[in-house]
Amino acid sequence: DENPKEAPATTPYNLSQYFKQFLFPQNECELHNFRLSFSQLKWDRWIIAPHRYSPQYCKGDCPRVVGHRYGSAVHTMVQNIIYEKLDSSVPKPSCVPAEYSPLSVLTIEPDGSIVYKEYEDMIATKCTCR
Amino acid sequence: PHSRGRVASEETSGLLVAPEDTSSELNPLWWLPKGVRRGYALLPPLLKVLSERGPQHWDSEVPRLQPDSRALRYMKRLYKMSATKEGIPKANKSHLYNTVRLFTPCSECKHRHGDLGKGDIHSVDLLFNLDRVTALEHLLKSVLLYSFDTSVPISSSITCMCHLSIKEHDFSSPVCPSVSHSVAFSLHFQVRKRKWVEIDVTSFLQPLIATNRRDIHMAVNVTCLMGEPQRNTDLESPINMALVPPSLLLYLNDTSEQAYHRWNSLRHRRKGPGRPRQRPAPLLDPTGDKENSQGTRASRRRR
Repeated sequence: DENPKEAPATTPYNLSQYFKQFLFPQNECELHNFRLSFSQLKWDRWIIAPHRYSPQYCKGDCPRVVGHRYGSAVHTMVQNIIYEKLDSSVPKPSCVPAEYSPLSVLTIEPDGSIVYKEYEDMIATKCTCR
Repeated sequence: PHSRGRVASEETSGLLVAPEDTSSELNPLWWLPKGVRRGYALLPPLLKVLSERGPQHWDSEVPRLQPDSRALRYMKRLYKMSATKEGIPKANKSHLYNTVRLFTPCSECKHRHGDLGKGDIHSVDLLFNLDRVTALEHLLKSVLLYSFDTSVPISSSITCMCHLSIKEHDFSSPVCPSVSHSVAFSLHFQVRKRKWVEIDVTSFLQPLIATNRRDIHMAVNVTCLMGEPQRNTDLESPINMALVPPSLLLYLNDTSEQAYHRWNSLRHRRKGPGRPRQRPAPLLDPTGDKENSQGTRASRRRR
């Protein structure tokens, strides 16, 4: 806003894109889709179901002041301050999964028996910084 | 036993190391009591493979016996009923199990059956090996699962008399096993498109499985006739039914940390101050059938 006259000469559509980058910071911590099939891992001989598995993953920068958006604990901000002010060998907070959902798997055991089992924490559903 | 603390999970994840090198103190497993190390050996294959180092482990050629195609079909159907298309356990609160195991009788015993499939009396000698059931998998329900082929038209009534007995091998006479306890009961059902009959043997097997018996030897006599005993109709001539030796289905609750604990997550979702904690009704059928069977029974009565 030093030179308001020099605002970029853009079409209205680009303008909304232009302003959006301030509302939604780019490359910040968020959940990313990732889908694999057990045949890629050559496990489909003994994993009968599901055929596909979407574990997802978290990736992105953690903002300096991690606020309510990530539900991060206060400790996350303290760690940020330690990194910036006291000891930069202490890592910045990382973008990690915060919540998961389970996965049901049907497999053939080595003895030929068949097992249906529900596993905890197999699909990331939400990310946080900490 | 289920702690969500990250630190705890770091410790447990330290458990997830290939057992091969437990000989050196460097492997944290070495410090564990032998029983716990054995527990690792019985980790579900999925987690063992996930824990093994390096891709060359991932396509380990562990020889696997191929299951019976009928059994596989049954378990695929159970999977569809219990999980969504994405593979997430369905949120219906009625089933308590988080593990279901299906065992087919060991092949050696089958040879002893000889003329199975002729006439109406089926006597089979079954030996199930339950080594895959871990100490943390607690039995909720056990079912003998019959699949039968018959020319009997669908929706006709069949009554079967079953005699079940458990055989004990004691050292004094290894050749002739003695019968420890037996039970006789009748089963009445209507022939449906999917020709499965489930015989609930929970109370019969519970004492054995609770004492960590892993080899279950039983003899099953089944006689099936057409008709319904309640209606005093003369039970008609025996049915020529080809009965395949039944599989054994165990509904289990795995209390290990890796298993999904439905009640924990439901409680989380319902977490709110002041909301009374809800416990599953103890009489709730672990497979959720009773609710259905109530409904089914009512509709059957109506029919």
